[in-house]
Amino acid sequence: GIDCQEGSRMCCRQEFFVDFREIGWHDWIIQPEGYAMNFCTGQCPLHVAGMPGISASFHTAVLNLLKANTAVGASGGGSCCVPTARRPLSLLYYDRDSNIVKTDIPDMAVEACGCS
Amino acid sequence: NLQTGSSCPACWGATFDLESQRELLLDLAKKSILEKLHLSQRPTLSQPVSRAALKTALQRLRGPHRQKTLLEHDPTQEYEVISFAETGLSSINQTRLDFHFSDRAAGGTDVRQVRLMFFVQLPSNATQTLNVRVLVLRPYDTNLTWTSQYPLQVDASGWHQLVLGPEARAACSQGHLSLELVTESQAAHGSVILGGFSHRPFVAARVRAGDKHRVHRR
Repeated sequence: GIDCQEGSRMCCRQEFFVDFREIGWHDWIIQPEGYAMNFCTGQCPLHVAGMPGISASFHTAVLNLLKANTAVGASGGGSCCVPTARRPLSLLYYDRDSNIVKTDIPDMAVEACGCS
Repeated sequence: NLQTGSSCPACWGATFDLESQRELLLDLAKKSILEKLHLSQRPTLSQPVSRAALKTALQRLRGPHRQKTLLEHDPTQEYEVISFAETGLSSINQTRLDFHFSDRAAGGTDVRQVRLMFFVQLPSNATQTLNVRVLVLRPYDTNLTWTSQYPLQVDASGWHQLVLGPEARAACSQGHLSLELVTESQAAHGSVILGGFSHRPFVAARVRAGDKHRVHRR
């Protein structure tokens, strides 16, 4: 996978870190301090179409939804830039009754993107 | 984005301005986490929990036993010494490996564990049996003889490790460990990588600083 650099237009992984303190969630989420909600963006010209990709992911669902909405406006062909590797997000947090809960949410952090 | 008229972030030819979409992404993150935790909204704590209480709860989560073990086993007094093999005499299917430990690093200390790490390059679907022998000098004898032997079945290429017994630990604490690697055949012997910069066998000895290192106040 390729990490997005300044000015890169090719399909890449855009890093985006959500700091729980910034969104005021650090009081009920004990660990970690934030969530790497990386996402895939960029072009998939035909010559890279078909690079390995998987479709059963949260981002793909969103992308399909967006594609469906804008199918009319979409121009050009090729494949879409989607996650090809993901990892879970492990959370330690308080529930409503101040119990400590540990949960592993699968497929939450995108590790790599590809054209599929 | 339809409402804002700006281009879809994942569509063909789109460019994506991170900062202008920040609020949207933060909202998306919140929704996604709450949805996965099956929460309709973030929990609000009726009474905030102090850091000290949190620490106690987490320690309880780990369980009293773990805590005791940690107290007993004080890693600050332990360290690991690594020694790379010097390959000595070798015959068709045997090779001698010598490992040296400086007095300062291991001498007079309590060696807790000795692991031999070596790299094997096997043809696919091949397996191989080899023996690792620990060599010692017997009293009144100038030749090294083996005192214990570890048979090993290798079925994949890569690094393999073998934990050696008390004889090896004793030899390390005396500063010099000699091993002998014996394989079934010459061809099999070739698959064990003994030389080379990045695949040289080595020994990792976990050492506990002996009394000599501690200062006693009378």
